[in-house]
Amino acid sequence: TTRTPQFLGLDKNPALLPESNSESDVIIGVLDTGVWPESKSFDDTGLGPIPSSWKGDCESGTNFTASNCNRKLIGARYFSKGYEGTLGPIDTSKESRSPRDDDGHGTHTSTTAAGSVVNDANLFDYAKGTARGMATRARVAAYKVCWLGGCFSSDILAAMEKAIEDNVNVISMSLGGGMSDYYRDSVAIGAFSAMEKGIFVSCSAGNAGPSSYSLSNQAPWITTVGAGTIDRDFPAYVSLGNGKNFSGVSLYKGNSLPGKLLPFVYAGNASNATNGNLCMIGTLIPQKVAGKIVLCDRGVNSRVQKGSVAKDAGALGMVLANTAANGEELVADAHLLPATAVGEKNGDIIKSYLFADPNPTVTILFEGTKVGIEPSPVVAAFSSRGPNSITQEILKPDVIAPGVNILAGWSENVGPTGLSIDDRRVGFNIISGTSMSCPHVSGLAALVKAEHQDWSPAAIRSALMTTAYTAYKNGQKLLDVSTGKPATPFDYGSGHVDPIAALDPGLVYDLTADDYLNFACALKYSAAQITSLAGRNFTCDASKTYSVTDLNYPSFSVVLAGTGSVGNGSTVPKYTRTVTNVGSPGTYKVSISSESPLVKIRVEPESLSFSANNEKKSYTVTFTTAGSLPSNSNSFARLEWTDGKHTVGSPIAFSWT
Amino acid sequence: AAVVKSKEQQRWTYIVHMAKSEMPASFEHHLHWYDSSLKSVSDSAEMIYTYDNVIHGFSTRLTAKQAQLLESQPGILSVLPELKYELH
Repeated sequence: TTRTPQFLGLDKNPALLPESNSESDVIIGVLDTGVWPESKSFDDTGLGPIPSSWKGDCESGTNFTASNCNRKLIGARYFSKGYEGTLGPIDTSKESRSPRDDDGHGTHTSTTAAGSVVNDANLFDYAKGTARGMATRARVAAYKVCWLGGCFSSDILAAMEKAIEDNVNVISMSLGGGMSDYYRDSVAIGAFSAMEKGIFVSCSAGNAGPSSYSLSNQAPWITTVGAGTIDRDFPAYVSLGNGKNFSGVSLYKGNSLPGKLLPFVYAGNASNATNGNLCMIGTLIPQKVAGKIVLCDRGVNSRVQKGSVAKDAGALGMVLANTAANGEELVADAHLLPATAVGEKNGDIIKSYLFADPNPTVTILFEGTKVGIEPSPVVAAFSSRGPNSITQEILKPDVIAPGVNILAGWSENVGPTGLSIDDRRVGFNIISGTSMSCPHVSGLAALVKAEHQDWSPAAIRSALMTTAYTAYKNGQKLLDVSTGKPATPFDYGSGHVDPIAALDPGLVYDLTADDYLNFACALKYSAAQITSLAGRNFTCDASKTYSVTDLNYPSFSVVLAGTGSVGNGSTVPKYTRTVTNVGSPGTYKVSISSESPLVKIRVEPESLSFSANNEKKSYTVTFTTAGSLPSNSNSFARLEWTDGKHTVGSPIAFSWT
Repeated sequence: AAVVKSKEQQRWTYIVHMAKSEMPASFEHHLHWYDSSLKSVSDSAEMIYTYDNVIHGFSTRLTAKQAQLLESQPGILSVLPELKYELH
């Protein structure tokens, strides 16, 4: 990627980063649409021999042989038996029955995690710069599990099985589906087994935001990653005939618009379809659109398809207006015709002009790439939000990372829009989603793993979570683009990742596989369900009282009884947490900040002294309610331990049910 | 009736979780046990994948009735229908 390494501070203080030898021992397995091995991001120049721990393979198939792998892309496999069992044999004229990426998504995610350094990367000159993955020297193993017809659980499970056998250190999965109980969810089941073998698993949180309870991949042994923006934009202004200009974004490159104002039409008024405003295929009337710029509303079909529909109808350009679902979030696209995307507010004003003026006119002014945009990051509107719909007592997502307008490697079997009619071919593409934020965290986890080879997946996640930030440099809280207001831990979890701080977190909240099995006992899973989840027998102790709040998680989600419910004005159970010192000896003192006077938070002890590395100390947090709020109300607080050098932060979310 | 019959014969992919610790001693290898369990509900069904690390079990294509029957067999933890995931 370009820009995100700088945005994350990876370009500063190279002395703080792990030594290249230890980084090159880390293997990241990416389960996705496969890989485009010819991408410059898989150049293996300067990399040493493949780690001796590697047990994987480079499988051959359609347009792919073992020689496509090298010392960067060390493994490539494909899993299609489940897919073919359901949908029939793969049509190799449409997709490769091999690890080759015909879609681009898998190449984008794997190069984001661990792509080599590539100078002068860009998409049509946009986002130009030196591209690199988060862990430039880590090795990549691609496991193709997603096909034109989707990603099937039997294939995903088989790929995770192989990735574990192959000895990857990190698994990155930018996919999800449904909100099943953990013992029914193949990703959660596979991730449990990986975690037990010391493999860090990061997954995308999903793009179902800004609705609440919209998260995927919520199991506590998975690191769940939401998406934020970076300080880069691609402005393309809408200039109306009334002299007013409105900011938008675009990645269009191609024939320019005529240097004059053009007739402007609302798609809803250029269609006989009830949803004509959405520019769905076949809904625009060419006679009403030809030679004009058309305004389409966002939603239902893809943004780039709307541009294609407008172009096919003879439009010269398109303005794409957000609706309430997306608010002011601007996602740039490499449209097939001159087009720009505007936020809901600007869209509404532009539509008012369109409806009021008998002869509306417009043009679009493309400004290229701008950096230093503030505020950044802001939580992306599409990023899925908590609370956790399966176990509300576990706060998810865990963190956010860059996921909007990310440039990374691409498949040359497909154009940048992904549309079949797009015959442009690019080495890099700019796309958005929690799919893009997840591999950022996978790569950063690889860096932490390289620096601390003996750390468990939970310790690595803890380091990423407790060092994440929730405020801008000026002290203002991170914003949510969907509301324009301060975001909450249900939007960003512990905050935005800060990898340099994560390399030296001071304290970590560690967890073992048995801790998670105790958690399963607290969920009252049956013996069969636990065996299904863990792949081994585990007996819950009938004499023991289990609680989901006992899980030594680096964040807190406290569920309280709402107005009229039993339990008002009471003390909820104590939360006990154990921190492990991974820094130098020192004394940490606690501080609490809370926005709710209704919940009193007491931490005991208020200070923790460590005299040795790996020393563990426990503390308890008691939440006493002085009143209650109506059901579905939320409030938030933050607990921080600091020794003057490190700050170990935990968000606290209160939910009144 | 033909439609109902056709629906009954429709096969779906299932992931079968086996309780490996309950494997009868008469089987030398767990794959033989898996195969025997599968054959007890369907002569024609084949294993798509076998799993040893993430779970103990296999995936296969069965009718809904066969899946239900398999789930009631000893040593079967669960028979979960295939789920489709999507890229984010």
